[in-house]
Amino acid sequence: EQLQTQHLSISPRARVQYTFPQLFFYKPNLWWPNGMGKQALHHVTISVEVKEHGESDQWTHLFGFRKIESHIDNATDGRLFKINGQPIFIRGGNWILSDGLLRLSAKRYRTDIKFHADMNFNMIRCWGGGLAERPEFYHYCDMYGLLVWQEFWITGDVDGRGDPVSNPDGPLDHDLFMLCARDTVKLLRNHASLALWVGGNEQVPPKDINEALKNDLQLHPYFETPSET
Amino acid sequence: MAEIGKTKLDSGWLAARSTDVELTGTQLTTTHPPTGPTAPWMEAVVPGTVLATLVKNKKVPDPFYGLQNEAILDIAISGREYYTFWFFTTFQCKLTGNQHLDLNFRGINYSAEVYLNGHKMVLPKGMFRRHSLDVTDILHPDGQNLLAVLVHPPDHPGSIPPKGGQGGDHEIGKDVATQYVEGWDWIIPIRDRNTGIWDEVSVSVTGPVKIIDPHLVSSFFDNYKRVYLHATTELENKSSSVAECSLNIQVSTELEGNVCLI
Repeated sequence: EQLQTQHLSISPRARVQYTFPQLFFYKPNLWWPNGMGKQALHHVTISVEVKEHGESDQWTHLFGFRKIESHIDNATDGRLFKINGQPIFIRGGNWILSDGLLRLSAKRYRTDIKFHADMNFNMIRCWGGGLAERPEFYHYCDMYGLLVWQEFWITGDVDGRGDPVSNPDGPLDHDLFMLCARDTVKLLRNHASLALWVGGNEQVPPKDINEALKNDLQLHPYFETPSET
Repeated sequence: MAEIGKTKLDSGWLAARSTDVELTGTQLTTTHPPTGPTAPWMEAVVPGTVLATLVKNKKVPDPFYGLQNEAILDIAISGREYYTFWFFTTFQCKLTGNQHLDLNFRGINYSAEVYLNGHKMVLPKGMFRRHSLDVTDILHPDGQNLLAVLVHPPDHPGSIPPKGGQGGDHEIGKDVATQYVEGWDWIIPIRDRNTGIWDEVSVSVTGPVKIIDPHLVSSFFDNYKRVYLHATTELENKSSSVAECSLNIQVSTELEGNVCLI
């Protein structure tokens, strides 16, 4: 549906950030959660060719056009979600991890996640005491329309509200926590199913970590555009 | 010319307890590589954990049957060395001209030292971070490369109180690692605290310029009729000369069946 080529020079040993001119689509097939419509996914391929060398690198991803919004509803104090402007009743389940010895396989993820879709769920919550789930997990959530609520690695029991009360200030190395969080966001951020990042389970992360996460994860003002004309 | 792209290293791995191996990482990846699954070496589960490898080789019973987990030594009693393991494999790769090779680890729990053809590199602590090493200059000329990884458990594995409980003594919370491993009301303590090369290992061949972590965002107008795709990516020029690049982005949608519209 779209093909665009840009030319740029990169200095020796340099690392640069490049943004393509935005690509326009008229009424593309949208991605919808399980039970609300199809999970339309588009193949996006980014490749780079270098003069006098040829193809240098290529990256592909299955991308879903969708807009996910959520806010706390004053009446119920619960979080309300909207997908592509349509309110959705969340039917979700808890997820800890696929296997206690981390024998994670695409086949197992596909089976587990299809099972959730067959149970008519439309969200999976990844508990903070488990893992930041893997791209294969998210791939099948994209395919089967399971929205994902992904928690970072803080739990009430271990971080300040357990018995005995321990780690009131979370992990020893907050910079390491943020480095891992930022790298995890880069690993997972392009998946259509990723609906919500959550600081932790039954506990707010330590203040500095929570502020940094909120700051890094806020939607860029550029994209804060109403969907109306 | 090696083909551009990623190759997973997910077979042919060996593992051995570090205290059973006298050799250094440099010796393992030059003069004394292990020849096969003969003691103290065994077939390894990669990606996976130390305990997954031990269960596969029947060195310990499967912890998820009956009370068998009680028969497995907990790291709090054995000490961290007992679950500090070597993982070893080989891979073939011959680059040409201006090609580059990265060795990628998508998840290590909790820290590691990597030896490739005798060269040592350190993978810093943290369970949820990727590591990518440019190994272009240390590949073997004949294409056959020897890789050894010494994986260390989390710094604070903690110990399990007699009454168990949510997250044991909570020590694991001092690290940036999964917290369920000290046991919870729904799972037994994991004896090695999920130490290991727990996620994908791969090598990726690129030319002089590498694409890093593209970010795709869509914005919507006119009630979802007018849609834009915004794409940002990092690019790294690994060569010592200016790279004149053509950067392409292509979006295709899969129609019913296997017909693709571009």
